[in-house]
Amino acid sequence: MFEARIAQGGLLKKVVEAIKDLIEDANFDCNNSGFSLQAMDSSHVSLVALSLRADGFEHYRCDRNVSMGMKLANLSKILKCAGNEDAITMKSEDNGDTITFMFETPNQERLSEFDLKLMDIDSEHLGIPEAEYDATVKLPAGEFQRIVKDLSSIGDTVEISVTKDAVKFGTTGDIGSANIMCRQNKSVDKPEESTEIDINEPVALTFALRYLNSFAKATPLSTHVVLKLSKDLPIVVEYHVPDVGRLGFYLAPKVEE
Amino acid sequence: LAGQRSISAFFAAK
Repeated sequence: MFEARIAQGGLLKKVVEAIKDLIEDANFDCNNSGFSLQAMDSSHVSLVALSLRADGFEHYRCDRNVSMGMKLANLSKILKCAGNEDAITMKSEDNGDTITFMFETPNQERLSEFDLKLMDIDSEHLGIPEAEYDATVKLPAGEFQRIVKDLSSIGDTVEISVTKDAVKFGTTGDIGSANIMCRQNKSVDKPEESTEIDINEPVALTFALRYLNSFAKATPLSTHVVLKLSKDLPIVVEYHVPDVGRLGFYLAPKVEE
Repeated sequence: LAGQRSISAFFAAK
């Protein structure tokens, strides 16, 4: 059987809210080492990869590898019934056709149980090679969210260019153009406001803002977002959940028309 | 989505 309990149930709620508009349904794969998901959006332009480590859970048991297909909209409906402070326990029997979610209030006075029907989902798994990137930028997640939102009111795509001192986000549209530059700032007083750039090679790539806006829905998960860029390769937009795992988004670059 | 490449063009199926 599979059984996992997470004390910060709000975290699971945030993860599902971050991906439910991008992917319709997905298989949640569970094994000894943890709980993971990999899925492409319906137009196969972007890829979501979630991994939550077994030791990030308060209790974790997975007797045999299971793959549980769920419709994200339905999972979201159920998790919306959990309080942000609730502990959440997920349970499923081997070869079972449902997963049970148990929500427990911090004072343990209210205990709720919801069963979600599992589905058979055909999904293609892609191998993501470990790579060294031309540039890695770590910036406050809220800052990134604001940048992609603001630029979306001007254009459809953003050129992200990274040099050793700064990262620039630029767009052009019918009404004009916009450029936002963030300088490297390894602020020690307020680590949550730091912007760090690690660069092997200056790089500039163009991406669809619509997808970056969608990825930014993961902002509540983490103080910082990490952007990894290499020439002609997909961007990685990564949110780290301390002590628990990561949610990564991959987006193919736009090519010159 | 003009000029947009598919993500599966970059990563091989497992």
